[in-house]
Amino acid sequence: VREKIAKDEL
Amino acid sequence: MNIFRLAGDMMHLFSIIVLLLKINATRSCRGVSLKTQELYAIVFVCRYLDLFTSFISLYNTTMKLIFLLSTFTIIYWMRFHKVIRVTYDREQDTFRYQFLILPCFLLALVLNNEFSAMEVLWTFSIYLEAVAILPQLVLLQRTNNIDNLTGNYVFLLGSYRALYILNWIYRFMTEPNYRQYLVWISGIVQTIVYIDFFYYYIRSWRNNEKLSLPA
Repeated sequence: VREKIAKDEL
Repeated sequence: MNIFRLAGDMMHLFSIIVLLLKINATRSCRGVSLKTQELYAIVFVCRYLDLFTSFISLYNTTMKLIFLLSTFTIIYWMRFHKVIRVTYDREQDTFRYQFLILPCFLLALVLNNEFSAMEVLWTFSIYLEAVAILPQLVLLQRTNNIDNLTGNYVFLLGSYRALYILNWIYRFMTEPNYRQYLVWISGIVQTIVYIDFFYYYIRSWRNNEKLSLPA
């Protein structure tokens, strides 16, 4: 299962 | 955006401002590791490729541009500024960072969430950031007189990492399906790297002594 990546972090 | 995340980002921003001010005001980059700055440049370039592909918020874009621009400014000063470059501790800043870059890249090739160029480079930046401070810590250890601003710079950077862990805990508890194991593990490793420094920083502050790290 792929992670839901929070690309909103810096 | 929660308070821990915002505070973490502000610590990161302050750390960079402190470093820019120190170098600019004293015309000296003594005690600053060019290798660490170059590693951060690689980290930011690889991670912020999404500036071209996705827009998250004005805050997000602005911060990314500030981090990129400030890091390249510091590198430019340390390499080319005719007064500042002379003060660079070239002989002391000898950490061989290829031994960090290569393993991080190989790890990103193997351990990632999606085998695509963007995703591998992003993952590489996550791994590399975890160890990017090492040349700076080694240089501090070799510097007899660590000036306050350099010490504060590293302390602020470490605080930023610690606050990000609190941010992850907060988000994990409040957002359904929020998880990012690779980022968490790298972030925890990165924070552990600072623990020794924190110990000596706080001790010197409490005892009112100048900061020095035992070799």
